Amino acid sequence: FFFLRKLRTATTQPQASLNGDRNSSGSKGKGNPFLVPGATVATIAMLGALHARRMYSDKKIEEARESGIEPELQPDVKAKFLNMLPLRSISRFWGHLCGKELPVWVRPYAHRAWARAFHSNLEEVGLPLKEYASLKDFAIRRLKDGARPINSDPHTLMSPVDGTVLRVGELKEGVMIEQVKGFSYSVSSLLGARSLLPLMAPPAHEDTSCQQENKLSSKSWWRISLASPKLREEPSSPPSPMKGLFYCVIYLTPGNYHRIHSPVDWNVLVRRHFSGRLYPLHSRAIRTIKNLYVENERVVLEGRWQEGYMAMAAVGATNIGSIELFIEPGLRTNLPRKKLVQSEAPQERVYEPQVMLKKGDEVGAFNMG
Amino acid sequence: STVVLVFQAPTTSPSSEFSFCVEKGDKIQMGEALGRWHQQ
Repeated sequence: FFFLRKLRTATTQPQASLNGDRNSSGSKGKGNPFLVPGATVATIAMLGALHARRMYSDKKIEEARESGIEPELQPDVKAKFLNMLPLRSISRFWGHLCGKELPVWVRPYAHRAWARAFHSNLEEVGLPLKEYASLKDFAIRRLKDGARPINSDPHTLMSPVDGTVLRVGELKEGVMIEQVKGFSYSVSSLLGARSLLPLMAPPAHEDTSCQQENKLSSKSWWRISLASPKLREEPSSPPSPMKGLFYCVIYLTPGNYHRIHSPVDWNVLVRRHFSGRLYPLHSRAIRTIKNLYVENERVVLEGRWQEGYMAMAAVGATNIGSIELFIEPGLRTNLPRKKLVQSEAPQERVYEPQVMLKKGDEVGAFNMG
Repeated sequence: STVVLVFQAPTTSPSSEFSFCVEKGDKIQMGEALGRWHQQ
């Protein structure tokens, strides 16, 4: 009521002015600190309503998920609007801003505020807060020794990052990964058309009747043998158990530890960099934007481990488009594009010699920018 | 940001079968087990 009364006062003032009662209206409006123009109130009300609607929608989806109903892809206007924004430039600007060196006395306050906003655990930070010169440095901080014990079981594949598991499963005939119920993307489009992905598993036993299958297998393995001389010995090796292809998608929130580690002992053969968009990757974006992981900027590492093929794709997001590789410090991602039209071909580098990584080794980091 | 892992693991023999230790929606930390298999 207070607001409405003030609003009515504000709207009646111009009318009073028109009637020639300038002095009286001026004295009423002047010096009143609670006077809010109608347009501002309307904007605030609209933003509040939109936020309330979003919270209601998120709550409904969470309730549905708890009762076992999977959310489906629902493209909306905001997703289309995101398509028009220069998200790569915005991310670079954000990275530039967060890379500014802060005065030493400001650093603890700034880093604590960041940690509070994104629920980071300050107790496991490796250095005193004043040692991190910028927010960018703090975002890719190392942790204290022992904060992340590495699972030492040799028959275990460990998580390469901190985060939330979005999808796990086995890749079947279609070789598709589900983004959201009703929409999937192909692994080849994520990893690249020239991927070493063994599309056909090697036969468990020699069988002359399966000539067609063998032909397809040799085709996919031929690609691997080109990349690694060591793998040429594979066909002559004794029959091994059938190998299935599995996948795991892990999402990192802004407050998570942002370094990427090696999940097993493996040899990295190829690195592929896809210059793409930088859509956000939170749960709402996953529900509303198609092909998120296939369209976003990403770096893919491919190689071999004791059980066969291994690939790790680090997918960037809005404001986190600078993916660093410690095994290739020269790599730069989210650079300004020279051409207006996006080039489809990813930049590929074959590592010679192969890069050997031990379980738990630091591989890279998601950096701001 | 997101990390996607794609990998081969044994599946034919139940004694050596690979299985995930996590489910969709689980929070996980670096170094914790994602999946496990048994040596034949």
